[in-house]
Amino acid sequence: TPASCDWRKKLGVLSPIRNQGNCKCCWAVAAAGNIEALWAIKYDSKSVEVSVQELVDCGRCGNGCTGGWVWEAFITTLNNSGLVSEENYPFKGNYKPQRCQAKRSKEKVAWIQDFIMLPEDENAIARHVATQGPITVTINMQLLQHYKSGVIKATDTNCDPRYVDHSVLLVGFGKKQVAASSPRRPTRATPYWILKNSWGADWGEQGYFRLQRGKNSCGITKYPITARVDKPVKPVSCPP
Amino acid sequence: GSFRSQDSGPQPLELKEVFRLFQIQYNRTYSDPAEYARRLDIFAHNLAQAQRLQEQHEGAAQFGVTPFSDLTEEEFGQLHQRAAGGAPNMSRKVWSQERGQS
Repeated sequence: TPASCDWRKKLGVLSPIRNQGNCKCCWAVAAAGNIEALWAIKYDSKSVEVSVQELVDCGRCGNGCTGGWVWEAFITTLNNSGLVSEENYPFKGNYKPQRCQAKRSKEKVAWIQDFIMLPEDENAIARHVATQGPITVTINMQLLQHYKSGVIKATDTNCDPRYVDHSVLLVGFGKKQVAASSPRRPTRATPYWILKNSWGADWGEQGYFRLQRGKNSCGITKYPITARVDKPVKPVSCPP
Repeated sequence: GSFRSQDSGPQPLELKEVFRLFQIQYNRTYSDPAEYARRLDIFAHNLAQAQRLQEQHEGAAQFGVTPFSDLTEEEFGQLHQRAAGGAPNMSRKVWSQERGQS
């Protein structure tokens, strides 16, 4: 596992930051971001933007703006034999359930082989992100309400890891050097995850945030899930 | 009370002025004076909470006014929570590719 990895640095891997607005579709946005990133990595930065609205409208319950799970998005993708483009099936982000319009446009721009859940182990998760690409995670979002920038250091008291309620895309990791309190003390480093949120680019660090790594902060290891766009082949290289 | 703006130097800004700037930045209007007063109260509570988080983090992260500063914790949860009722219980199966068994 490398010391750092940041898929934002590889052009074309990550789509622009989305804004879910009043639609509780973080699960669909995270899944779409995962598929887009893996597709771009597999096809060497030939980027696609898939339809989040298709995931919202075409799930089993057809009311994706009231909430959902990442694995439901992947099941919908498998059932629909892929996803159409964002351009062909644009995001409306309203609460009213719409009829699934996936069949109207048959031109799928990305599809998946299956999806997997990774181990509850932050080292294994880092290794996977560095060698395969971004994954989805579901965290407790309590501390995000007032977040502006920097590395969130959560505790079990202010961010219960057993209660997770917000899905995001994990796009990398690194370490932040912290100045020592006195010249005699060595500088400390805080390891962190880099996560892509779906609340617009004006929120957080241009739409991203960082969360302390190695302590199961906010329950980040509870549901580490990723699609697979191909059979496992040789590892890819994440920009440090 | 009054709050010191992080960006505009040493002059303390009254809470209402900070709230007015928040309303302008995030295009917020409230239906009546009672609702305005309620949101101002929530905003003050949230600024205090952000300040506590800021202190706990000792400079590692910054917390403050965000688009969600006029919402209670419950409202914020209802706005973005992906599903009600918490997470389902799931068991993990470890797949061995070598032996083809779960």
